[in-house]
Amino acid sequence: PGTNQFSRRLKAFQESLKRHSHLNSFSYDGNGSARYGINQFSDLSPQEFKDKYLRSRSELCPKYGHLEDRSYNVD
Amino acid sequence: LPSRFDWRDKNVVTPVRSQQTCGGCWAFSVVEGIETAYAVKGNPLVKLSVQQVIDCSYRNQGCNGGSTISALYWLNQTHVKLVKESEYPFKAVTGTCHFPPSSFGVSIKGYVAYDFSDREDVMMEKLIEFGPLAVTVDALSWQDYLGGIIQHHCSSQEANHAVLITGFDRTGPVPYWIVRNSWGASWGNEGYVYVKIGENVCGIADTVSAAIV
Repeated sequence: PGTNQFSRRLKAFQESLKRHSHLNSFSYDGNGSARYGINQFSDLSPQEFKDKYLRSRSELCPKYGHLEDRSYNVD
Repeated sequence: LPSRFDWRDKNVVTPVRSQQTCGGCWAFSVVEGIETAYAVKGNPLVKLSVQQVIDCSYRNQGCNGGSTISALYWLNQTHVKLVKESEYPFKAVTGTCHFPPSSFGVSIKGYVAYDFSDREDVMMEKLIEFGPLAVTVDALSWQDYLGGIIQHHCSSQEANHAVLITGFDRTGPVPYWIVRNSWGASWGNEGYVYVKIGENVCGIADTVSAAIV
């Protein structure tokens, strides 16, 4: 407590609580909708989370079509 | 198609890992897919080295990021043999590529990569045919995920995270993919997340790949 890091983490945590409330407002009973809440990432801001954990880049792949269905198992 | 299928039920999936603060999700999803594909062929289930791919896959940026397709391309072009994780352990930082003197190694014979964004029905067939599927997703909202089926709060065409689909479940009112993550077993459903099937939720069907062992 009292350090800059503590303040930053506390702020991120408080923002997380607001975010959880918003995310859970889309959940409906009975269809197994996702639940959002406190976990090991709750003291990270979204940007910190993205910088640390979301580092994959995507690449365009060919669309799967009926051509593949027809040609499969053909020499 | 069965109404439920999960490669974990065949005992060919290794335990959930944690990438810690290393941005190597792309390597985790590819290596974990190869582990299962190798075991499905009747071989023992072996934990293979993720760190080897992080250090050596030159088209990627190690713990600073990468792509599943580039990693598979590299594995296929070089025929590198992935060694056991115990011989080349995970360090959570990018290291210098090296080749331990090992008699054991798993290389791939090829790989497939497709966009199944409007063909998730076929994607289920391919999961059974090829083994687990490495996919990329928009996982920004996964920061707060606790459990249940993700149906909202993410986008297609904005992928930023790589994960591995091990199965699907269509027995309930909302069909879902069973997705293995690399954020440890304490996250989500014992390290797994469920994503709704059929609407390309989080872009899960945009970039789909599997190694052939």
